[in-house]
Amino acid sequence: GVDCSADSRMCCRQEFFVDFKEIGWEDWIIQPEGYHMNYCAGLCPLHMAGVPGLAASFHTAVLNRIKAASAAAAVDSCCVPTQRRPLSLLYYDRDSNIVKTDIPDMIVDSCGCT
Amino acid sequence: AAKGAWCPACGVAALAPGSQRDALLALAKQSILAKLRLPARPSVPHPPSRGALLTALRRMRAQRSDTAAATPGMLRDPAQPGMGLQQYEILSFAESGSSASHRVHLHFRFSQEVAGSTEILQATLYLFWAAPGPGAQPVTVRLLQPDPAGANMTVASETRLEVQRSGWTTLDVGAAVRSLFGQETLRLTVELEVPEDWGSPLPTDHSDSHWPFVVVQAQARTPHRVHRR
Repeated sequence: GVDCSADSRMCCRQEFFVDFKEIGWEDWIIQPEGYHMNYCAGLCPLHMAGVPGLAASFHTAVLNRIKAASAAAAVDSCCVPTQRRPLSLLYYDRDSNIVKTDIPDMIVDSCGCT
Repeated sequence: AAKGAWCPACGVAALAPGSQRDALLALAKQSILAKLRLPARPSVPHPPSRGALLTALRRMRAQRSDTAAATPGMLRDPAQPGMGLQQYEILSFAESGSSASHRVHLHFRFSQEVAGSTEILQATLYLFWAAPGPGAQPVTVRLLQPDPAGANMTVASETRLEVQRSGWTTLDVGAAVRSLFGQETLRLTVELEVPEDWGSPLPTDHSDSHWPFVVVQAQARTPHRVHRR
């Protein structure tokens, strides 16, 4: 996958960190200190379809050329997460019990084109 | 969407950076509360004492490694990602209820959010006995449940222990918590009865690191699957 930079236009992972202290949640969420709510953004023209990140093989390159050649007749694909991992939380519930849970698929690690 | 352009998918104009950040923060709050099945963020908690919390977390870790060593592969490790179903470990400290000189009621509360959407894998009550005195001392632990016919409580189960030295005791309360999660009042009541000469079965100070607690391991219920014929 590719991480977004200031001038990237193609599909990439945009990092976004939510600081629980900033949103006033640090009193009931014990750990962690924040949430990496990364998201996918950017263009997926046809020749990038099916490419999670950089083209890495001759086969991929040829396939891309074929797709580019037929671009006029097709539409773009979407920039979506290709790898995700759980968000582990330790928090107080409303009875002041301490709850530990792992919420699946909450953190985007990499993006690619469908 | 690029600056000044429209989002090709939803047709919304690109947001100014400040309002985009506000929108993302709002989305983060909504997403976390939804996944925790919470209607809103819990009110300001009354955290247990630091000593009690550290002792409880240490006991939980020791219990988990004992269980894993004794039954490899039998008990699903809640910390193991990728199990698919969301797992919870809930640590509830006792609230002291009515008491006599050598008998006391302990209450453990559980929230509807977790109770309403999970199945219990295991529930363990942790009790600490301080310097019981010479020889084996009889202690009785009763699990009480509300009497459907009246305001009193009935004994759901009774366990007699012989305490010979100071230290922690664990008791399986899975069945009691499981039956509790199906009811309105999500409160487990435990009655401790110790010999007369012990005095109170509870530490005198609520911030004592030997305060009783219950650990529940639960797993999100498997969603109801509709099979297409």
